[in-house]
Amino acid sequence: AAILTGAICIEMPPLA
Amino acid sequence: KYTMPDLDQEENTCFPAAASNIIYWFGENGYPNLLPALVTGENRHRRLFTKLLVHCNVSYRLGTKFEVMTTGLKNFFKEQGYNDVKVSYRGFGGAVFTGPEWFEKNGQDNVGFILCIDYVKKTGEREYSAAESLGHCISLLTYSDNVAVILDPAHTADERGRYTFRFQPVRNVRLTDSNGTYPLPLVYELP
Repeated sequence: AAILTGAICIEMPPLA
Repeated sequence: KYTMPDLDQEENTCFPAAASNIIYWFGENGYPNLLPALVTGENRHRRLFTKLLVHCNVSYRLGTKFEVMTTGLKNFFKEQGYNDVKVSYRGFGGAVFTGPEWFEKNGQDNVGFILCIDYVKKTGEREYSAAESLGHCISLLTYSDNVAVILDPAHTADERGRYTFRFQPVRNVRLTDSNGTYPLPLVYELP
């Protein structure tokens, strides 16, 4: 089985 | 993020490959300064990958260290002129674990995720043993209600591509590795 060990979130500035 | 391009990884470069896939998507969807200038005869996606390779200090032999992933990405975004990008890591080795509700933000056009996975064996009820592995990184295409479609940047000769899976959060588990057994607040089980 695979297990997610973490995640990186990228949040760009909101589009106008 | 369904139209994300799929650059394949070389050797131990899953992190910059997965990151370049989602960042290229942002480049084509509202953030054009993320994309390298078009030069005849060159592959723009490959040039973006190389920039991330350098920023994140990636080794073809050893891969990418967790602690440089977020700072490397932040520095890349600043170099491209985007100073207000938020890059955050939650999970193994970090301070905060998170439930799957965090991934709902992937539905926003300005938010994307890179999942950092490892392979372990289930040895009992809420008991797991760690496998010898460098870990792996993949990109999230869509997510809803514990069902994710992911893009795996695996080597061309392996099984690169898109996969759908349903995962189950399991809380308060124990993980055994070569250093002993210790508690983890959360893992996601895959079938």
